Amino acid sequence: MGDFSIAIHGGAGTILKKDLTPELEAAYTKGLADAVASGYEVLSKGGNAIDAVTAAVISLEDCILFNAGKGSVFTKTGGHEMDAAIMNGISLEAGAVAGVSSVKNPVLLAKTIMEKSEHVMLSGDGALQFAKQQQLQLEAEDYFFSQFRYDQWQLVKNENSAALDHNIQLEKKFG
Amino acid sequence: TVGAVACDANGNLAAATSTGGMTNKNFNRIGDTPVIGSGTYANNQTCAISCTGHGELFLRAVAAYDVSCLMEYKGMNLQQAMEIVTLDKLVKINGEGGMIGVDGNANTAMIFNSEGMYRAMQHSRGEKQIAIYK
Repeated sequence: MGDFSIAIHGGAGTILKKDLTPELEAAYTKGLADAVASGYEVLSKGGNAIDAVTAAVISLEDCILFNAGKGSVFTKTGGHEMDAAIMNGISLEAGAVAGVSSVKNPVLLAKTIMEKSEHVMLSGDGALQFAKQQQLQLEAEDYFFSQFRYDQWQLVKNENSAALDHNIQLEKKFG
Repeated sequence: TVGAVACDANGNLAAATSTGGMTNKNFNRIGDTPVIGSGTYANNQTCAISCTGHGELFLRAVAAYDVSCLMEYKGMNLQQAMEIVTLDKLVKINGEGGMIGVDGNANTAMIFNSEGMYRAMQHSRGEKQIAIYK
């Protein structure tokens, strides 16, 4: 059995230290620790890399702190449109989804597209239709809601530009 | 944007990325995440990469695949290739963000040009890291 490893990210940008309270920093650290542990557990039991990255990303999608799945940022119209992708280094097989709503774990939809469709990338309503056909778990709009993301959106919703989630300062308007 | 890259005990690589995109996005905007080669890429011959940051710039740079190309065609190691793409090529086009990567020997790298990147890694040799800032 050779060496194995996993790395994860939960977003990058202008993360202001003054906005990150000790409590919030502890929550983010726990979210990262849980995710890397999820993936590492798969690898340590002899599981494959695809299942490991899937487990880690599901953990991050389910954590409201990160901009994916639950806790996704708001669109101009006040909804959520999520994107995800997955790729297998053995075969170069890949699956991806763009602009999908209601799917609890978009990475699982990307994986299902890779494994069970003849396509690489599906988008929008068609992707949601495929998710339903494959019986992936769906959630109502309020599942994806977080007050923090809503407050961020309120600061920029009358602008004509979009903003990286870490670059919106609550006390300072973006743009 | 969240993501993961892994090298399993058989030396096989995988990458996955997921995002809600940009706040206030309009017109069904998508970024680099679902675009294979820009935000996500895996190839057992080189590396697995997942990106996070300003997606439009990662799209223009074809960032994830560029790391793989530097390893394949120029013989760079993972760290060198990721530094060139993240700290040089992306910076020159104002592409803020970063990426994580792993190669077939289970070496990992987490490189970013922004103030911070939420990140973590764990290796079977015992190394473990969780960090936010540089």
